Amino acid sequence: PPWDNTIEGIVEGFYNVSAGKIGLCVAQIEKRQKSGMSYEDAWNMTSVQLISASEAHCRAIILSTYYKETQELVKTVSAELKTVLLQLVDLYVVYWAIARLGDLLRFTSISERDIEQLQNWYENTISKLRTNAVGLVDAFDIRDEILNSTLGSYDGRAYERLMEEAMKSPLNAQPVNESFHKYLKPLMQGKL
Amino acid sequence: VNTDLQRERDNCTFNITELTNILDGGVQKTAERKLREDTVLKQLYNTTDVPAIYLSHKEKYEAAVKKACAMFQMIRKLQEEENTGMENYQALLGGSLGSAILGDGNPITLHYVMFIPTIMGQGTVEQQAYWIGRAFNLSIIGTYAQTELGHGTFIRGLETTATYDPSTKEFVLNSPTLTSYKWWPGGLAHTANYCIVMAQLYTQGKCHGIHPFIVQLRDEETHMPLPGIKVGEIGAKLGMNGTNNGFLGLEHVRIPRDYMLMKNSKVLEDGTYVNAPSSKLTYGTMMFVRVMLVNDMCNYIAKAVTIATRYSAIRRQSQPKPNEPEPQILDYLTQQHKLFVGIASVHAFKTNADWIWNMYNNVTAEMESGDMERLPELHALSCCLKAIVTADAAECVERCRLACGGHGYMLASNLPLMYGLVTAACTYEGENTVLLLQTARYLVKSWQQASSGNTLTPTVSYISRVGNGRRS
Repeated sequence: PPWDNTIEGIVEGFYNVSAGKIGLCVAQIEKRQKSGMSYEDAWNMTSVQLISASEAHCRAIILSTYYKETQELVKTVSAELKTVLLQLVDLYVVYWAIARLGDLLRFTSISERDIEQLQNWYENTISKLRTNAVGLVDAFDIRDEILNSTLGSYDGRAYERLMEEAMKSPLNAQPVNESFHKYLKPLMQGKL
Repeated sequence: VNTDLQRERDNCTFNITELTNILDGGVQKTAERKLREDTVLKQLYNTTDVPAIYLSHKEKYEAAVKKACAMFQMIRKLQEEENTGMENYQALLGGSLGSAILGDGNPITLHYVMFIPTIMGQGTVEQQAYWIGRAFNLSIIGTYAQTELGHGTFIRGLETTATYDPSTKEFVLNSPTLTSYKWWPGGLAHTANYCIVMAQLYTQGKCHGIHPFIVQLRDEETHMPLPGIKVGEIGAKLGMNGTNNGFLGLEHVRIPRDYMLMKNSKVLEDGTYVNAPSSKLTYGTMMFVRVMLVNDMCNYIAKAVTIATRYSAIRRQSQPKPNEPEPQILDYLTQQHKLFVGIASVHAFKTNADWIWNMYNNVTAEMESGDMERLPELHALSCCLKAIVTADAAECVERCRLACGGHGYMLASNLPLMYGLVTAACTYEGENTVLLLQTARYLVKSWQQASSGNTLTPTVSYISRVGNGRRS
């Protein structure tokens, strides 16, 4: 079928990849069995492809579920949030399409021109999401005590926190560590 | 608040609280979560503690036990006051709140996420009545031992044996080889005094495959290992050093007949084996944990991208245009590329986690009435989802660490510790490659069924459609 450069089209493309890979695995196993290999050996020899088929199946399910469920969800949210949630779906689906271009080229009719459009679509979506980046992570609503990170606190005092944490290092408890007297000084004075 | 961060918040185009409520599952759920966090953190979060990153291995365990006990004391109190259900335990333990309080893992988690659920799922009503009460009020602490030193995801290969002795109406549990020693379960080393042990059941001279048995490991008063129990800790790991992972050898340990969990298969007093309606029923606990894991991974990715995104907003770097100030690193497209897929992944995985959780509940309900039709489909799905989501989560946390440059390499950023916890999930509850191969087995079978003109289950029905198109 002709390639459809939409979210639905990409999801369908992933299903094509998955089915294509499973079909190839089955054909490979059968071919190897016909050449005299046992089923178990044929399976083992095909296992790298089998893992790839399994991953493709899972990617298709994840993309499809995310897309379908979000389509339902956005019917119940504000217009502003709907825009952002749909942008996230676009970003995620297009990201994986670009990440798996080799598979799409192999199992679908995607063209160079489609790929160029996908790349532009991805970059534009990233730019659109830029304004809401902090808002999106704030929405996860993770308290500072739970994040437990010098870099990610809500107030953004990352540098101050890094210094505060550095001061907790046991090595900072004394101005001169005893290893200086034990090893460094004798070494420096040629007495080690 | 840092001015750059404040400006970002001022420019946000949507209502943040609206999204938070959706992620929590509703306004009420957000309120419940906030109250829970408030109560727990007020009582248990202590900034004066020595940072765990500077503690020794032994001190880490002792601190983890201390914190876990304080947390469970609190859960017990909540239980008395509000009749707290399993959902709350999971929210406290499995979620980001639990990992915040308990740092690098907790030695009692498996008691709640595996020991109790296994008894609930695989024990008879009588067994549940006897064990669950004791487990809920922590009179006993349990864990779940399946993996052996020489045997992982392939559970039919387990070597531990449980041989029924009708003369005493007891099972004799034995680890015949070093490779049959149980290896890895959290809390097994020095914390649990009971354990569900998966072992090959022998009765009347025949092997009937793996079954779950409750084994007492330690004296309830002295906590000393019981005769025949060889138990200890497996040593320091890349992460999860508070979980007290252990090994267990059993030297002809005798347990009463009714310590075998018999909701599905049974061994009668005379040693007669009564078969389960499906040999697949013992896979229930594993599937449950894999489904739970998908949700857990969402929490970790959310934490990692929150850290990296806020840091990217306050961090300024380089001077692409002369005479202009250093831009926020969040303005670089490469940085956005690193972060935004992480944010989208949280939403994608959360949606999929909810979806498979519903499916798990439906299939479990169908199984209760003897309908096993969708069990292989759920098993195949939970295997590959667990594998892909944990692998993506590990990659995402690592990408967030890199997005924070050298500062992300500091343990105090919490990103390395988080990576340790997330990457562990790529190997526990089924190593990812093995799980993907299990899914592949189902997919190949589905392809063959489609070729023979059979109808496929919903999540693989596309194989018929696409496969037919390809053939035509």
